[in-house]
Amino acid sequence: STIVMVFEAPKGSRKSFDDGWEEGERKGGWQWSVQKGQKIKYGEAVGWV
Amino acid sequence: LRTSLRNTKVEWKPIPVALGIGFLGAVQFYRVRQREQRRQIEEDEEARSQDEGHGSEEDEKRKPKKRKRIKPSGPWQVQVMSTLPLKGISRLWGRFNELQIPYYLRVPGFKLYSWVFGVNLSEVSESDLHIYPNLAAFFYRTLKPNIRPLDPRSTALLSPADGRVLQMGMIQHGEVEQVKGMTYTLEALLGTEPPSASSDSAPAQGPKKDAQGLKRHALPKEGEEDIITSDEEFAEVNGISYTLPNLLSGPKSQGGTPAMDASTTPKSLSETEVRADLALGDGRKQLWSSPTPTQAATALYYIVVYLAPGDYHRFHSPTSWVAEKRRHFAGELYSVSPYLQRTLPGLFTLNERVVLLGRWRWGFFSFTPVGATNVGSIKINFDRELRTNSLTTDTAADRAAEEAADRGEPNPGFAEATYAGASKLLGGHALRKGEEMGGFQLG
Repeated sequence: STIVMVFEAPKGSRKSFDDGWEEGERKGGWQWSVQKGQKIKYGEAVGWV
Repeated sequence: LRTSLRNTKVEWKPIPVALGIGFLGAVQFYRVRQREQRRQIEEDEEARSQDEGHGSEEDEKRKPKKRKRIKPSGPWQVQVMSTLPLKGISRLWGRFNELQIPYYLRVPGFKLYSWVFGVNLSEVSESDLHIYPNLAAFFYRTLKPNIRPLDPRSTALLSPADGRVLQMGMIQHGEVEQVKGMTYTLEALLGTEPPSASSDSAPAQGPKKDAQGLKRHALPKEGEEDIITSDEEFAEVNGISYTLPNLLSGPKSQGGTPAMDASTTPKSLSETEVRADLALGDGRKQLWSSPTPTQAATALYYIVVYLAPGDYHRFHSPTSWVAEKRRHFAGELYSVSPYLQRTLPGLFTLNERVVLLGRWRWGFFSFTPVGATNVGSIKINFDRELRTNSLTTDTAADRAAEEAADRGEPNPGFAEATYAGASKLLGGHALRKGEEMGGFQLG
């Protein structure tokens, strides 16, 4: 079985937390935190804004 | 011969169960084939009569069109598969898995299943596997509490279930980016464009009073998304008029500044309503208290998570959002294994699926569990009417087609329902991050 999620989010940028942004800062957009083919568990983040 | 018959002792033996089930399967298969051939002949006759131009245009439109059998294109394996009665097989598989397993065979049976499909039994909530009467119950098992901690970041989107990320990316031009060589149009996958652009539940223009006399704010049209002017009257409850700023912070004080902060919202809203509004309001608060993110460019993203047979098959809400509509596509039940995804273009638009449409803090949000042959039943906890992979499914789809024909519209291909009740003001069913939404069941 499969689950497909389609959602709207602010356009992403290449920056990420490693650049020292505080969580919740409006500077970045959508960021993926998973890769294709990666095994994932319920509760893990697939991405964040 | 007469004496031997008379003298021979008659002994009755049970026919092996598997033979019986095989026989039933064959009978069902034969019957479905007959029905398909009959339907094929009818369709050909219908097509021929259309060519000859019999019957008036109007009659044709009014006569409910029979649901055309979905004929996928693809290599010979797919053609063979498309002749199989997949729904019949799936329902038979479901029946088979609801058979009670003898008590002493349960533990070795489930351990064998876990060994074959890689189930981690240490995470299962019930340590005594005897509790599960059959494989269907074991398949729909729950996990131990707190065994899956949720990602603490408030802006994170969670994985709804255990599985593997098959594909993810941005949606360009309304098309889901190449998924292993296949391109889906968003419209085919979800039904029509996202509700924000054409939500027919929204009044066309201006706030209107609904049955309880509540003013409903018109949902924004394309291009005006989510830009709500801060002092526009949003709703009137119990004689108190609310604007968006004070919906979260209570009625205006004389000076026009919000009299209370969000934590002391007016008592007249029930707790769930407030929760729903906060689930949306959170986002909206950001809409009006700081430069709105939707004024920043937004894009549509998608992710596809594949659940293997051994995975935990309940799914949870990946974020706080409000589900407004549900579109149930009766569809077929091809396997969604990675092999078939590679060989069957448009698989997800063919299979039975339940599209939940709604909104989260950044705008449109949709959640679509897609069924498969072995797990054809999709359960949504808060949707009591939904019946998937059952004869009533087909009738629901046909009924939707007939209603559309009565309205003179093309067949939408799905049965739609709108969720209400979480919030009198906004409608929809509010879901919290991590809340269990439902799951997949065998058959």
